[in-house]
Formats: sequence, structure tokens, C-alpha cells
Amino acid sequence: RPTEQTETADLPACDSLNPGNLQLVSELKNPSSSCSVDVSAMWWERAGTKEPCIITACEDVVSLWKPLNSLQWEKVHTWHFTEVPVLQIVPVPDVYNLICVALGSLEIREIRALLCSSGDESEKQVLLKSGDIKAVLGLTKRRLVSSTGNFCNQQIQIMSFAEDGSSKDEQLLMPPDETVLTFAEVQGTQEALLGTTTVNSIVIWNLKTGQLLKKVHIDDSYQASVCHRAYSEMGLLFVVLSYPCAKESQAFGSPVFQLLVINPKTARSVGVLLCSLPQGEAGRFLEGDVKDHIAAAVLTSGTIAIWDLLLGHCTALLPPVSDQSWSLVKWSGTDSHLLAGQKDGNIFIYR
Amino acid sequence: CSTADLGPISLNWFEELSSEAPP
Repeated sequence: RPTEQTETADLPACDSLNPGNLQLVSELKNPSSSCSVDVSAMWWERAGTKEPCIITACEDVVSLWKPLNSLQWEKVHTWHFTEVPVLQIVPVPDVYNLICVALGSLEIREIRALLCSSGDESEKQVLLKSGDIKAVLGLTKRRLVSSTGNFCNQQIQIMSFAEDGSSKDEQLLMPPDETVLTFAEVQGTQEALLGTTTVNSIVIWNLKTGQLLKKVHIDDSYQASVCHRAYSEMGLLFVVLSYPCAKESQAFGSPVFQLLVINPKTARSVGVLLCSLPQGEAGRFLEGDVKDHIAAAVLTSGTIAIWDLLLGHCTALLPPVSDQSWSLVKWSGTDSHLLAGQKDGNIFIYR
Repeated sequence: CSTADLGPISLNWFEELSSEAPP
């Protein structure tokens, strides 16, 4: 169907959604004077053993927490930032002894690697990249992609890490003639990378050769879309986008996520599913994360909403806890848990 | 959703586009 006929996901009423679908597993108390900005869960190697750890990021400190038992966590490392504030954690899959972070004020100015020296386990940080960084994403096979500059002087770079976390290799991808805003790796086609641009195109690269394979212009209904996930299946690309700038409409309500299908050969696309806010839920998309077929979003109302993209509707709503609005939501990279964060630094882990 | 609107589909799209695109 053409995009204007995009199927709208069912809009169940708020009170029919059961927050009991989410069970609280544990909580991390992180009293800090600065604002909580990100959370992530990753494997960390200590003394030859890999442990599922949680990373919390405030503006001036990043902490690594290891599990004491199934309910309690212990802070084992902290890295401090006095000059440039932390903006986000950049998880790099397949790396077990290094955390990447993006630093800056509103826009990314630096990407740093945080690690521990093997001898005394003391915290170290290494500057990987600086400049006018527009987007960054950790990729499988210990790689990191970043874009710097705008359409006329844009550089898209892949950085590879050695097993010990040291920076090993650099490669450039052919830049498109539009500024790249977000990246997404493609599940099902290992060496393909997607990017979204400021003028609503999706670009496709070959990561191995650096070639720019295709530019697909998508519907202009919603500007500045963010690409969360991409899946390659039966010759088609299925792309999950979110729309932080979308306005509410009579026909589609308040759109949060959209599943788009693209034929990369013909550069044609159609919207197949639009996930809007459940009826009665006010606000719009603030930030979100997608893992497999489950999408989670923090709404401006301070509530977290979760959609099952296979069922096509919202399956759970998590209202603010202790009168504190949610500000962060991430899926764990080590299990199926949901990490929900509040501005004061407290992190709640749900199953 | 009808895939007819998307045009002809190729299972080998990645290899085909890689052989057509400039190096």
C-alpha cells in the first residue's frame, strides 16, 4: 500500500494495558549531583571471565556496575569528565573490556574509549575522535562508525578495535550528498549498513568495500526520522524508524514508531505499520530503543510505552515510579531485560 | 501490504548493487 494508507496499529485504551507485563527485577541507586544521560548493559571481562555488567552515564561520570547477586549491583569502576559533558554511551558489540562514550554539549564533539589497564585495573580513557560529529554507532565485529561534518565536507569513518580494545584500523565509506543523522546495521545481510539523512533519505552502504549502494527517499510526512533497526528478509529491507518531531494527526494519532519496507533494488518503499500512542495517553516520543521485534519509548508524559511490532500494538505502559518521570529506556545487550532510568540517576531493571 | 508496489525483488540485491555501484 502507498504510505498515506499505512496501517495504523491498534489503539487499545490506556487502562486495558497491564503494567504487570513488566516485573521489577532490581534497582541501581546512583546518587549523583549531575543529570543521568544514558544506561547500557554489556559483557565485561575481568580476570578471564565475562560478566553481564551495567554502565550508567551522568554528565560528569560514567560507572561500571557488576552483579553481586541476582538483585544487587556493585559499582566497580568510574571514569570522570571535567571538561566536556557525557552525551551518550556507544555500546560496541563483541568488545568485552572497553566502553565508548560520546561527549559534547547538544552536539557530539568527542568519542572516547574507556578502559582499565591490565596491571592495576585503574581507569583510563583514550580520545578516539574529535570534531563536528553528527552520528556514531557501534557495529558487530568490534567496529565503530561515525559521521563528521555536513553534506559538503562529510566524512564517514569505520574504526576497528583489536581484541584487547586498542584501536586497530580505519576505513572510509563513500559519503552521500546529504548529511547523515543516524546509522543502523542490517540483521540478515552482514556487511550492509543503513543511514538516515536530514532530508528523509535512507542510504545503504557496503561496509566491506565502502561503496554507497543506494539512496532511497522516503515519505516526507515526518521529518528527521531516526533509524533504530533494519532487517533483511526475502530480498526486502524492513526498517524500524521513530519520529521525535512528529505531530499528532486525526488519522494516525501520535505516531511513535513506523515499520517501513524497502526494495533496495528499485529504491521504492511502503509503510507497513505505524505505532501510535494508546488512546488516552498524552504526549509524544522522547527517546526509545528497539530489540528484535519489541520497541520501547519514553514519552514526554514521563511514561514508558512498549510495542510488539509483530502483534502490531502497544503491550505495556509503565507510568512514572515514585512521582519521578522516566527519562531513559534501553534494552539490555546481555539478556531480555529492560533498563529504565530517571533523571536523578536511579535505574530500574524490569523483566 | 502488497509487494507489487515495490517492483521486482531480488534475493541477491546486496551483491547485485555492489557490482553496479562505483568502487
